[in-house]
Amino acid sequence: FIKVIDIAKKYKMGDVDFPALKGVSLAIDRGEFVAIMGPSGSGKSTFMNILGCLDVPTDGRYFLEGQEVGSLDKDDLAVIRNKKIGFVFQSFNLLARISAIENVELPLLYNGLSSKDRLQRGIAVLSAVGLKGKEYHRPNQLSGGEQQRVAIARALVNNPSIILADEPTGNLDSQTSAELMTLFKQLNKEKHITIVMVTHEADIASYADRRVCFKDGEIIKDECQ
Amino acid sequence: FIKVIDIAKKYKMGDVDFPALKGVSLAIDRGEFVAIMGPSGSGKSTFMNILGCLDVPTDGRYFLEGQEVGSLDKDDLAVIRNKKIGFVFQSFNLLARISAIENVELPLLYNGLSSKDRLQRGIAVLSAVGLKGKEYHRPNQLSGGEQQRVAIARALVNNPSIILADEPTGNLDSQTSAELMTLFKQLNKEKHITIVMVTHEADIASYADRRVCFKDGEIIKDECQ
Ligand SMILES: Nc1ncnc2c1ncn2[C@@H]1O[C@H](COP(=O)(O)OP(=O)(O)OP(=O)(O)O)[C@@H](O)[C@H]1O
Ligand SMILES: Nc1ncnc2c1ncn2[C@@H]1O[C@H](COP(=O)(O)OP(=O)(O)OP(=O)(O)O)[C@@H](O)[C@H]1O
Ligand SMILES: [Mg+2]
Ligand SMILES: [Mg+2]
Repeated sequence: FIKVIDIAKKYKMGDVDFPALKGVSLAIDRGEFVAIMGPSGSGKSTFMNILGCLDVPTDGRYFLEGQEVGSLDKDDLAVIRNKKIGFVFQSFNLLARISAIENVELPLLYNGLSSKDRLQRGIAVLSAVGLKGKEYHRPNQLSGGEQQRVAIARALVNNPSIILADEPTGNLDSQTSAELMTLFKQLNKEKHITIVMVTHEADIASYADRRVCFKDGEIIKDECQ
Repeated sequence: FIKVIDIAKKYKMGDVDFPALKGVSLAIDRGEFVAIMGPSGSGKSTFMNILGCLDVPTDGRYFLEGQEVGSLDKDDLAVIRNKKIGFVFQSFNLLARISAIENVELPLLYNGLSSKDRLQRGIAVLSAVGLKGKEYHRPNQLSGGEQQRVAIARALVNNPSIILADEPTGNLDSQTSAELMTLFKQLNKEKHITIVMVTHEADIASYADRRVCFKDGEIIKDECQ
């Protein structure tokens, strides 16, 4: 379903290359729930951006549902990014000038849904993450944790087959985090949605079936739990 | 040292007022280390922004070192914000187009230090938070946790007498978090720096002497530990 082979990523800093990923290989089955852990700066977000087709590796191959991502054209990539994958960024990436509900509806704009259906779906998913009543707040009228939950709602609204979440509970208290993980677990078990989630909190990682650990751009551990 | 009496904050949403803080009273002694916890949206950041003189309350009084903050003029407030208080924002607030070291040196620009002294202090504090070698990276060339540590370094560089930190370890792994908390503890014990820190992680809160819990804009618990 998801297979990466010897993925490397080098960032250019002046005339030096910094290896953020040093040849990472991993296979994830459809419907798996995988947690990714590792020290700050170990390459987790770099890896997630490549999985989400938001960045290209310097080396290596990436197969998604049997297709090699490196050989797809711009239009195919846009379909994957928009229809198949729901992405929760570590930095939220909300549009500041529009409301929570408008941010959440963005992925639906290309789907041909009526504005009434878009609104209905948006309100339902914001309520699922505990933000009923805050739909018309703009990001600067929401707390850090509320903004993070808008970002999660936006990733879920299009019923993607894969959810890629980068520290989705980093700004949330343990009660709100547990509610969100229960939602993730439900989507994973009942709808067979594949989830890859970066977290630094062990109790959050324990919701996953498998734990993959990064260090200095490499996978140093991969264990089921 | 820090005393707030019946602090209230209402946000205007359309023609409705939303009470983010409903009359909060608290006294913090010089050299205390206080953790602030509470559910997402309970008013923690609103409270911290008022403590940091970044926002004004709708009601109530705030005394800092015996002076009433509400009656100070713009220049006095700028001195407090710049010299007395180091602030770590929940959303980092780094300037995107300049490097880590330049972001960290910003608070020093108004101090009359030579550029050589500024550079030396900036490098020392970036190394103290584990970012030796990343000084010339811009924020988009750093990971989430590294950006957070630049924000912490910027709050420390001016040797403030008060550190206000809003979820300083939200994006950090447990090893890096422990190293930072050890640094905070050292600053608190050896230099008698007063620290007020918002966190949702119990093991981070345990570094503090006192734990204050917020819920729906009010303090519901205040216990020493
Ligand atoms: N400008 C604003 N207009 C309207 N409501 C606001 C505004 N800013 C914040 N709020 C509301 O005030 C409440 C308190 O926000 P605050 O940022 O203090 O919460 P918090 O305790 O820091 O939460 P978190 O743990 O998620 O960071 C939230 O419910 C938020 O929706
Ligand atoms: N554009 C860039 N140029 C140079 N170096 C970069 C760039 N982007 C990231 N890096 C470096 O690559 C390394 C990996 O970054 P990445 O964001 O993948 O880390 P991470 O594991 O997600 O860390 P965190 O837990 O702090 O979010 C970091 O050390 C970072 O400094
Ligand atoms: Mg990251
Ligand atoms: Mg907050």
